[in-house]
Amino acid sequence: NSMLDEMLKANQTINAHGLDNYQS
Amino acid sequence: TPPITTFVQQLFPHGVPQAQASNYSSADTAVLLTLLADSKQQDLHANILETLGYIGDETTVAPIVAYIQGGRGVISAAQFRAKSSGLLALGYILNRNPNSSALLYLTDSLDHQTWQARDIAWTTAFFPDLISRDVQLVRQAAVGMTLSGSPQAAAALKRKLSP
Repeated sequence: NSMLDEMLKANQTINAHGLDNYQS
Repeated sequence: TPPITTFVQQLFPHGVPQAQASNYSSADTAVLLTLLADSKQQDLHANILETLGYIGDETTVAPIVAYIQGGRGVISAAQFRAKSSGLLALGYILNRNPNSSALLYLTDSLDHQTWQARDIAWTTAFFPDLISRDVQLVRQAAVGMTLSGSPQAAAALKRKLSP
């Protein structure tokens, strides 16, 4: 389920670096 | 920084810019919620919901949920876009408030049965039936959970969406 994997990866990145950094 | 009403009246083809929206605070949410209650302002509603998300005030979870679930009959494209933005906004609020009630709402929203049980009385011209509408709402809730960056949200995504 690659879509779920992508979502989990993005969730982790946002958790580690913050939503602000993820979006900019 | 323009007044909040001027800010949300702008056209943002790529979505509301988070850096600018973050200049506003809980002091501005009352104005935004008033505009959200006015169906004549529905073209602004998607911007308003995104901005509420970036402000990240827990007290706006309940009105956002009410907005998503409220309405009757065939709604406009603008209203549907706004309801979709509402699910993302709940994710942003969860990002700022790890104990937000948005976590439970979004977790429940990953089951299409939950949407059936919520007895949503609106539909749009885009979807041939209510199942397609609910599948889209589940997808949008999953995106909200993703954007929250919440480890509990990740666990719920894994639990509910693993094949």
